[in-house]
Amino acid sequence: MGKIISVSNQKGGVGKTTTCINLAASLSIMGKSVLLIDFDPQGNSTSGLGFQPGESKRNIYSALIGETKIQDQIQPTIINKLKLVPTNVDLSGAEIELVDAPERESMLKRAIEPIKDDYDYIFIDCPPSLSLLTINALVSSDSILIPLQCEYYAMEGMTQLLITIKLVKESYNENLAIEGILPTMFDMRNNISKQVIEEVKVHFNEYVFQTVIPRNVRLSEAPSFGKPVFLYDRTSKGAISYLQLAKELMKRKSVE
Amino acid sequence: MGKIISVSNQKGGVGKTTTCINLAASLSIMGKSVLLIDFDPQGNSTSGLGFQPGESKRNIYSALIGETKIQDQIQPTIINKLKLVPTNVDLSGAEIELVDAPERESMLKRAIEPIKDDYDYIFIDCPPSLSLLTINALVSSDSILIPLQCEYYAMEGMTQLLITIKLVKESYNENLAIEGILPTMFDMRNNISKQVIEEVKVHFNEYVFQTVIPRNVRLSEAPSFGKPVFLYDRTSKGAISYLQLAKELMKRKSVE
Ligand SMILES: Nc1ncnc2c1ncn2[C@@H]1O[C@H](COP(=O)(O)OP(=O)(O)OP(=O)(O)O)[C@@H](O)[C@H]1O
Ligand SMILES: Nc1ncnc2c1ncn2[C@@H]1O[C@H](COP(=O)(O)OP(=O)(O)OP(=O)(O)O)[C@@H](O)[C@H]1O
Ligand SMILES: [Mg+2]
Ligand SMILES: [Mg+2]
Repeated sequence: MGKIISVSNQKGGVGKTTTCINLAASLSIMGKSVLLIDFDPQGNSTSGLGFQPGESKRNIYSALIGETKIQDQIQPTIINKLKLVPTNVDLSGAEIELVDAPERESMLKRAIEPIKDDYDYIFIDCPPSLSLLTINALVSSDSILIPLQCEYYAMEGMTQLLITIKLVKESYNENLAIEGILPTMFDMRNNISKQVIEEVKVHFNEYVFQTVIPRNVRLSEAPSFGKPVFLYDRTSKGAISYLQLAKELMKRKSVE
Repeated sequence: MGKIISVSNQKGGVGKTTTCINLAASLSIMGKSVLLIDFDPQGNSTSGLGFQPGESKRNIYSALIGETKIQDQIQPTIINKLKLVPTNVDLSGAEIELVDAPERESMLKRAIEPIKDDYDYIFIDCPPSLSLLTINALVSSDSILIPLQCEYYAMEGMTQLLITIKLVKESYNENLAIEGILPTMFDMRNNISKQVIEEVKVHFNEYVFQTVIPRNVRLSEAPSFGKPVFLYDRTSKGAISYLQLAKELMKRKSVE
């Protein structure tokens, strides 16, 4: 039933967290039941939804290491059908702590197992790296959604990311598919933006979402109010583009 | 003689690489001898200076693990007094490979030792994480320069970063100082930008650079030509602000 989607790209600041919060919120506003797991020790998905990382007793780290049940780490958010598993700083230690753990790649998969059919969608917000945390997320997922900032350095990392996806698919999770590549922070006035879209369509056309997320100041203001952009300014280009993305996602089958 | 400065912030996309390339270039244009070490497996400092990561035989990874001498990994760049130690994808494996190495935190420090007095400044471009690679960079450095994007999530990570700096100072490198906090991507039209500057001055006033780097499209276009912004468009606000930063850095003593 539930579709588990990792939102990942090792390039930093490309809109992973912004996509997680606003796509999850848009789907839940349209009646889907959605869980967002903050799997980045920075805790931006947690704070972007109005919670201080570490403040609540609930967090993904204790469920990851098997100390608690993930059901007990789920907290309600400002939107009825959207739930969050927050993070705290303990997660940043997990990279080194888990290196010698048995089946270290599948710890998140085991933690999520009991609740995976309780939601229509489960999103995992990943840190900007291809480390053990991100591998855990990919091993647990049905697919990966790749935000691609419309800037020069953005295309550089794609090859490395696709190699990692292939390795995970071959060794740990043969069902891992690519949900799609999402152009973000598109700016009409910037030549590079247009070049990146053209280039990504040349190399990866079948993966690219129709929806393009524009650079929109409302998207960067909303987290300071602890709200998804739809609740902050529903008429903004940012809110409209993420609603459109949610509709496109619901129609799409992920590409193998 | 040489001052070794890590440019680091675990928040992604805040302008670490852009600061490394353009500050290093500005200092070398003003007559200082500068080395830039690309210590991020993404290789954006390498490609931003016109080289394809992995293409050249030279790379920091082989010197890090002691296979080669760092002197043999240094390559000239488009600017006479600016040299680069490129990276390649091998570096991404180092995180997990080095976990059990003896004195794993000091491997970069040992690698840099033979050349540290050959330059006026050595910059280390760090990945967006607080992992073993970043710890290695901090252990090798005299100081850390922290780019701070003028956006809401930017302030969130500061506490965690300052804790990490304190831990490194206590356990591995008592001389590690804070070179400064550099506001980046400042946008006059965006309220958040002004709020972030005000807030960072309230909490960390003695560390904040006078220079503020504005959001400037020339800075994001320059890397696609493999050039620092000064050689791409020397009249741009981006080029002028990094020259100003270089002058400020030369005057400043780092804050203990
Ligand atoms: N379309 C957009 N328009 C304007 N600002 C945006 C947009 N998307 C994201 N931002 C802002 O850009 C910054 C980076 O976005 P975000 O934090 O979502 O990226 P990320 O990939 O999750 O970063 P990290 O790699 O650190 O996890 C944030 O300050 C965010 O508010
Ligand atoms: N002042 C600026 N104005 C406009 N664009 C900028 C500015 N500084 C950086 N950029 C652009 O923003 C993006 C992020 O910058 P950069 O890659 O330097 O950040 P980073 O911190 O090194 O990212 P990562 O965390 O992935 O290493 C790049 O596309 C860069 O060209
Ligand atoms: Mg994020
Ligand atoms: Mg960088």
